[in-house]
Amino acid sequence: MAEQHRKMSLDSGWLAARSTEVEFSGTQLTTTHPPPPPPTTSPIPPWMNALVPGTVLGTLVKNKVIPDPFYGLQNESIIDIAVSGREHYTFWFFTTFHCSLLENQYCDLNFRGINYYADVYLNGHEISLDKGMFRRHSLEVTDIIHPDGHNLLAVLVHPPNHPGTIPLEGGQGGDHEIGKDVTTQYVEGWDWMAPIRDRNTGIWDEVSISVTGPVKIIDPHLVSSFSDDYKRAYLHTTIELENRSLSTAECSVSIQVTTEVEDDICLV
Amino acid sequence: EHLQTQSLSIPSKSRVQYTFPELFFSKPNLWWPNGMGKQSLYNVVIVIDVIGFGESDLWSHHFGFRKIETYIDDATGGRLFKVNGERIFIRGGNWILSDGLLRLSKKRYNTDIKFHADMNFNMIRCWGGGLAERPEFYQCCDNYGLLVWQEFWITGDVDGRGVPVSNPKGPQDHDLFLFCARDTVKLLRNHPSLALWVGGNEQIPPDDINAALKIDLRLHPYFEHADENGKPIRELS
Repeated sequence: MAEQHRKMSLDSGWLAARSTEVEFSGTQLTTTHPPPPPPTTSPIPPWMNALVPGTVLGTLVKNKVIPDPFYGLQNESIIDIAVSGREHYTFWFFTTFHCSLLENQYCDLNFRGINYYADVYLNGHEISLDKGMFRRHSLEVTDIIHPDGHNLLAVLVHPPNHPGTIPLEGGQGGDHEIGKDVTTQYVEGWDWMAPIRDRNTGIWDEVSISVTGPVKIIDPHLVSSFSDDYKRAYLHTTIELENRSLSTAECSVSIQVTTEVEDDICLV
Repeated sequence: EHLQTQSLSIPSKSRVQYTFPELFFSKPNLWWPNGMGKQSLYNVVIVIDVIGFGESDLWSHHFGFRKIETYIDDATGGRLFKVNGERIFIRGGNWILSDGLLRLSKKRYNTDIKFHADMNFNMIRCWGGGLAERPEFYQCCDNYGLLVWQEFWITGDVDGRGVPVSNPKGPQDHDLFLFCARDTVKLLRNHPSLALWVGGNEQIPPDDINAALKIDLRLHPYFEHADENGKPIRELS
């Protein structure tokens, strides 16, 4: 599993609320005027404890607002996005986190998957994330992070643009509208699956903060080649490096490959 | 011999690509699919130090030495797979996702994939109407020796078939599809369990998407060097 330098997952302490029930803007939610609702065990409605990573439906099930769709015919009692409209499943997600930076350190806010697009607000600053379920977003937020380490993050997540409608008789892929977007397609229902009412809208994969020095490693690529009937192997490694500082970075870059021969004993 | 350090100078506010000199391994422990041998994994650590600052970034990943070949057999018309030169009889399962509300935990992935391995499977096919699976999924497949057949997001919803007729030209935004495909490849490409990329479910993507995917996923020319007999000097993983 890839590990980034000083990476912190933001997978707890999230709140969520339906966008139509929140009277504040993203800027207001992430500044101290008015104070945002702090993550608590009993949040004040319309806010509820959120499942991040997860979907809107996952959060609603977690809070028992709707029944678990995978038991009996309970999915029938959950309103479909085609009936409710996209606003019904457009949700705010909110959290706070601590991150203080030293001199010449840089901070990224990373989303590994959002379905379908989002407006991110961090300490009053707005950043729009483009559509697409299967893409990562890495936002440099060095200049936005509060020096005292206390940061407010709100994410307004929008459903796919073409959630489609489900024919009464169900069927393969509903009315196929979901295929117009770059998102998962089973959510309109298939021959083996009932429709997913929110079309899997949400911050569905990992959210993290990573802190690096002036130079950041991006997407290494490891390839092996062989000769002599697999008795000889070569590891080919390519990386991207980004220097974010205002001066040329004189660096040493190293690669080390180890194997664990026994528990806790590595061969270099 | 498995540790190497190089000096670099990177201009301010710039992004560069760097390729290490290749690392040599004598008689490496190979990664094998479930039932054919051990799933040997090496830990690769890359560190960048900046003079005057110290350690700037670190990246690590488990890596397995293996070579996967696949082609359509002329005699049978079926797809054949070889791993490390050995033919393998594929016993596969179809996979959409671990949970319909995307409550995807490492524990759940581990349980699901171990179950596949316990069933004596050696491949999982990630169906195009589901997810491009997550790194945690692939990590479990690395550990348990499940080869992964990963499809992109083309199904009957985007091929002009069905009632009502679906959009015949694939997703509306082809550039977005390709952007997502490229980013997904970068996310998953270092996992030894990743065996095959497929354009979509039971069909070929629209021509422009298919052509772009084929170009992007083609063999790098470096690995196409051949000796005087036309035989590749090295065989690509």
